Amino acid sequence: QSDGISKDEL
Amino acid sequence: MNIFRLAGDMTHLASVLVLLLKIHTIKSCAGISLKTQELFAIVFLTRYLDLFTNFISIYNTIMKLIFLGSSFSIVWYIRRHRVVRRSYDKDQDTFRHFFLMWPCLILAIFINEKFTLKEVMWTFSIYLEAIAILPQLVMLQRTRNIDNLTGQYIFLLGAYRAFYILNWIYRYFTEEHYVHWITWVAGVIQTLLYGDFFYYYFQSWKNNVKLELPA
Repeated sequence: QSDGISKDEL
Repeated sequence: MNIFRLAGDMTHLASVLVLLLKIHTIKSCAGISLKTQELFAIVFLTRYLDLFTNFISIYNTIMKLIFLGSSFSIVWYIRRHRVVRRSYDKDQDTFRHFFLMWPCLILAIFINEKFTLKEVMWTFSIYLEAIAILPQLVMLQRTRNIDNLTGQYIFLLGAYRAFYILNWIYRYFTEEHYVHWITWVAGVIQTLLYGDFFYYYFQSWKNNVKLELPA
């Protein structure tokens, strides 16, 4: 889902 | 975490440390655009809203704190430090950077992955980061003098997003459902903006001459 993955990058 | 992303984060870290080192040791911010630094501070502020609510890892939290701390201290140095601020050349740093923010905000409201405040703010930070370097590049064209540390700072800053592009390619092929067009397009645009600077940086490095940007 969109929320999780992209937020683990700085 | 993959090697490209680690290299990207380390290059990004190196860029802010080079800048802090320059300003702190020689007490000068000659050739540095305050506006670009203010935009980066806003980028980190709007991107790391979930700093205390969404724990990813120790590394992630520490790096976020370093980027927030360094970007705000650089802005403080150039604005407030009694010695450094005298070397700030505001007549050359004339880019209307707040005009840059509105298109990013409007775009983030219409093009995002989820219409929530946090996601729109995060998307805004992605768009803003892509163009935050513009005031600095304009200032360089104007002043034409690039001291080594400033040149290294901009080179590292451009290289970090290039490493991130490799990271996105790697993750696209190794993780299913890893698709983030918004970040990818903005990241490519951001790296392209450094394109001609890279060209002249390598020319000067290859010919071992002082870095000169054409008028």
